[in-house]
Amino acid sequence: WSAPLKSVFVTFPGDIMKNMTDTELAEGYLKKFGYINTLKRSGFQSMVSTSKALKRMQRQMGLEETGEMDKSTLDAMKRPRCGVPDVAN
Amino acid sequence: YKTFDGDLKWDNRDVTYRIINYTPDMDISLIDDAFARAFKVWSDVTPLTFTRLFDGTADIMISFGKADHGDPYPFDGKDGLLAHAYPPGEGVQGDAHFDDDEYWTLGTGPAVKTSYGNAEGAMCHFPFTFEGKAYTTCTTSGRTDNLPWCATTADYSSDKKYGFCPSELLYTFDGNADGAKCVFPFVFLGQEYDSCTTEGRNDGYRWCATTSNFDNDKKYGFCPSRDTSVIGGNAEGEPCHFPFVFLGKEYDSCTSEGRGDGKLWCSTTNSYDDDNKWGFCPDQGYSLFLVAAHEFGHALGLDHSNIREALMYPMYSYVKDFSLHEDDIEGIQYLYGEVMKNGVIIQNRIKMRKCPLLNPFSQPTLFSFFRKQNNTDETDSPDGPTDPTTTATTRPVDPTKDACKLTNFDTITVIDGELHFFKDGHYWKMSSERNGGLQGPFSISQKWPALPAVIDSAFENILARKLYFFSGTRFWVYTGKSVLGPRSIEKLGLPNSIQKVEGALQRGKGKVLLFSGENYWRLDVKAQKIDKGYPRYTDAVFGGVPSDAHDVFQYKAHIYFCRDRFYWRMNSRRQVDRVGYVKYDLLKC
Repeated sequence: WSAPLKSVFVTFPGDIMKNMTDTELAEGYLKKFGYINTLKRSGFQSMVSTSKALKRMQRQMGLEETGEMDKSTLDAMKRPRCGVPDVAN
Repeated sequence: YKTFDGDLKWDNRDVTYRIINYTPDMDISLIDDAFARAFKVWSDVTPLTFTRLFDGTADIMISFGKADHGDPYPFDGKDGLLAHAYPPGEGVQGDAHFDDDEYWTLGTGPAVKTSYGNAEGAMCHFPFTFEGKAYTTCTTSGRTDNLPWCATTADYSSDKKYGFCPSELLYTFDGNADGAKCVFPFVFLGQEYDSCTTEGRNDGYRWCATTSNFDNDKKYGFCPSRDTSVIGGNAEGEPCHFPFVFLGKEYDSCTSEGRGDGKLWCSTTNSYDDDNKWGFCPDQGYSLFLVAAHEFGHALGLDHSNIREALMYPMYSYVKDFSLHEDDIEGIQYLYGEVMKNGVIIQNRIKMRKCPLLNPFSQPTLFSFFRKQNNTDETDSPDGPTDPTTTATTRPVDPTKDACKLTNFDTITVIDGELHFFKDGHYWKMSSERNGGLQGPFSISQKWPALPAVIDSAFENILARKLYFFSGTRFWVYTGKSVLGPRSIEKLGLPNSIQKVEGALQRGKGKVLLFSGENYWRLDVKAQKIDKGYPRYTDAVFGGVPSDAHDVFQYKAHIYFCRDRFYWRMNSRRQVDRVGYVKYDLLKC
């Protein structure tokens, strides 16, 4: 058996993307594209649970609605896309 | 498909656009062409035309920028967010921004257009062979002037067709030097530069002076990217340096080592460990045409679709032979209609799904049908009926009879489940179905010959199949084609002091509220008499709406009070839950 590769991650100067955990990535994505913290018309802030937000995102993206940060959901979040939110605020 | 809240769209059909700046990734002519083709995607299926402006303010201002680029939504470096655009409107609305930390191509790797040479500006052909060696990028081989070049056919040796690749040694773009080439070395703030630099700028774009001294001459331009240049990082525009050393190990090609995101990168000097100069390796890039077509969809009023194959789906994916998905076509034609050969605009030719057994306000379900053609006996349109299997609502392009050009209406009411807008002898009707189209104008006198041109109020007694119309102090009752009236509104028990009835609200079976001034009365329709205990003050029961509303009507379980071009919408709990424009929200202009 070959020894497993030992990856070392470095911080590249000028790299805008920070190394994020999957949870940070998902939370950022759900917020950025309007799935959580949707500002209601009447002015109050509605905290939608992450699970509900994930289901909403999964429905929009045509993924299985698990409400969990599974691999296909995370993969979808990493794909290049338009910056316009999916859920209008 | 989805439209933005309020169905935001352009009022004018001739939409203007302006390209503010360019990405260094492609030749200007390729960028112009990509944008023009992206607009054509939409103009092919709508009556919209797109005119390019070269100065001033256009409806759609197009720009490239990196990270913080002047609006509240910064880009995020390479990949991730590619672009964004704003829905139609004034100011930044309608504008489209493209992230210039992306590598913009035509979707399949470097799109390199040649200059000079003998290929008349043809694109590079990769790979090409030159003296027995295959090249997948532009090369300086065979030249002493260091100008990169490529063959425009597969084999330079046999065809001898070539051109020069984008290079700062050949030309610059934008700036103030009319595209002159860089002059190296040049002096900037007393310091000498041998290559393009980002010094002096905070937007990351590489520039050079086009004379030997910028401090004196102030002549500059931006450097085009070479196809071999790295993207992003801190050495944009520089080529990879192979081999390079990273964490003590030597690399002969781009690597994803050191990164958690799997992206390929390289060092632009022989040692990353020493110099820390790096960038991402050129890849397929993103198709500027496809991304622009998507963004222009937003700029025209389409929100994201959840159909994966639709252009307006939020994720990017490259398709070779692009054609607009039916979902996108339906969306844009919902907003703008489509154009027929004879110049007649087909308004809102929308395939809708409706179960005919359900009431007209129910949610769409199973069956497909097209909007019903205007009845020929009630249309002013000169157009005859069309193919019944693909019938559509026609509307002559006559601005004087365009409901969208009107500021307000004499009255708005629901007849036979459809919203009707009355104004000066004409009326328009809007289907209550989701995505229903506006039809009209129709002539009031043709449909209801006894009525005057100005109708102040109207309501339908559905049970008795009667239509009540009020104008001034008189009213008429239509049952089918037979009419009773005019009669004085005093006969109903309304005081002779009121000048007109301005609104009518159905309240349960056989009761209708009639509004005038700040008061309302309840009419017992069967008895044809006003109930006791009236008038009452409107604001005592309907709080938060204008006391001088000129139209009051009920539509889809909401009560609407209109004043001028606005409406106040009240829900069943008598809360005003929305204030909006009649034009955009009800007429769907």
